[in-house]
Amino acid sequence: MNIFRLAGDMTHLLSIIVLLLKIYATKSCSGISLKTQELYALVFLARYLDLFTDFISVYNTIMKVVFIASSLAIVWCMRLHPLVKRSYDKELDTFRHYFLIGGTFVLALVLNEKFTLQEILWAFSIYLEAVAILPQLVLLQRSGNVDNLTGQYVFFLGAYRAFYILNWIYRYLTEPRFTRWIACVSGIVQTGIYADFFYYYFISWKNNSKLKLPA
Amino acid sequence: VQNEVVKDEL
Repeated sequence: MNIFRLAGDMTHLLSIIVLLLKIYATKSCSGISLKTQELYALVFLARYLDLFTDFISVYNTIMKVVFIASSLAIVWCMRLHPLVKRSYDKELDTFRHYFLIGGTFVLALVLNEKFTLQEILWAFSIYLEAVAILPQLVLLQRSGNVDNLTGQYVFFLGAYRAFYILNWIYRYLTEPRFTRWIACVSGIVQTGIYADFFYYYFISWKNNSKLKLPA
Repeated sequence: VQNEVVKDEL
């Protein structure tokens, strides 16, 4: 464990806390894409299959349980909670995310470390996580103004993978046989997708203005 | 046996 990875995991956890705070405090999920939340739940379920078979560390197990539980709780909240589900922007959240699931699964069948179910699902979860934010970014562009908590949620979600890139560079330099190409390339693509959001987020922070994404 | 790269990252 190195400081970059710890910072990445904490930033990831922070993004989930900010999202839960927004939904709980405002009893509203306006501006949040249910499709992105469903994709994240799928990412964690596909990636943490080894939760009960391989024990890495207490930290690792606790974080996996927290990520799976929180992502399922958010999907449940947005689909079934009587008060929250009313504020879901159903007509704006129209990204065809099934194409993302299909495309990344086919890619995982072709590009994986080993042609075993667990490895294919792991690669699938890595590719899917890279594109999972797209429905959310499209929804933000459509809904025009972005409320602070939602903006912070997306920002922390992008920042966590940027920390992971520093972690992979650090591990590549310090550990003789460390190669994690699938996660590395996918993580760079994932962080790249946030680039334009980061740019507008920085501009809005500098001008102390409301975050607005161009349509 | 090539030791499996343990997926220790989240």
